[in-house]
Amino acid sequence: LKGQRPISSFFFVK
Amino acid sequence: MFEARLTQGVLLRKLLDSMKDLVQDANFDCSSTGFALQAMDSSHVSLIHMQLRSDGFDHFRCDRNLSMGVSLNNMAKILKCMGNDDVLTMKAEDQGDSVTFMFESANQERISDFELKLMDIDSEQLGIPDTDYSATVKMPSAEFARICKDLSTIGDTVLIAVTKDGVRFSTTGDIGSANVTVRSHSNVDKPEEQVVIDMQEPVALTFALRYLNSFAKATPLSNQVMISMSKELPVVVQYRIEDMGHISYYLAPKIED
Repeated sequence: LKGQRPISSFFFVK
Repeated sequence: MFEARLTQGVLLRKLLDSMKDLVQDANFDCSSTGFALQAMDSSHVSLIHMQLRSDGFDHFRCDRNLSMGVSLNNMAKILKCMGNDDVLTMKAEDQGDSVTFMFESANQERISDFELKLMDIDSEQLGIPDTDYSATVKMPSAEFARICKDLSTIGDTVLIAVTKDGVRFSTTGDIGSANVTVRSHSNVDKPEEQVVIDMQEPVALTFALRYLNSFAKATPLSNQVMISMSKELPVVVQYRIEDMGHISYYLAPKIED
C-alpha cells in the first residue's frame, strides 16, 4: 500500500 | 483435548464479525491461558490481536497447546446459526482436523452442533513490544465508529490530533473537508459515555479510514474504545471485552510525502 510501512516492520518475529 | 464453554455465545460471533473483513484465514491458538488470535490483514498494513482468558469461560480445558486454522468467513457463517441467547461450546481433539461448535438454547430445548474443518495455515507470531504511548484516548465506541464513518464520506484518510484541549479528527477530499473534535468529559452516572484523554505530549498521525472503519466492526463488543498513539508508531485501537480479554487492532500511520 502506498505511503505505508508494513505493520510487521514495527514488531519482532517471535 | 480442547473444550471451552461460553454462556454468552454471541460474544464469539461478534468477535468473528469484527475480524472477518480484514483477515481471511487465521490460527486460533488455544492454551491453558485462553483462546487467542493474532493475524495481519492481507495487505500487511494492520494487525489484529485478540485474546479471551480461560478464566472468562464457564468451563475451559486445554490439555496441550493447539493451533486451529480456520477460514474466519466460514466460522462466522456457522456462528450465524447460533441463537442470540445460546450457550456455545467449542470442542477439538488434539490431533483432530475439525472443531465442533455446539449451541444450546437457554431453555435447553434445542441443541445443535456444527463441525468446521480445520486448515493448515502458516503464520509467524509477531512480538508486540510494550510501549508508553504519547497519548491515550478513551471514548464511546459508537462515537468513534460514527466519526470514522462520517469522515469517510469526505476523504480516505484521517488526521487524528490529540492536544490538551481534546482529540480532533480531520479529513479532506475532492468535495471538501471535515473536522470533528471530541473534548474530554466525565460522566459519573454514565461512565460508558465519558471521554478521557491521557496525554504525555501532543501527537498527530494520519491513518487510512478504510481500516479504522473495519476496526469499528468491534463496536458491539464494548461501550468504550481506547486509542493509543505515539509519533511514527502504529495506533492501537482496543476494545476491552468485559471480564474476558480484548481485541486490539494495530495500524501503521501514513508516511508524509
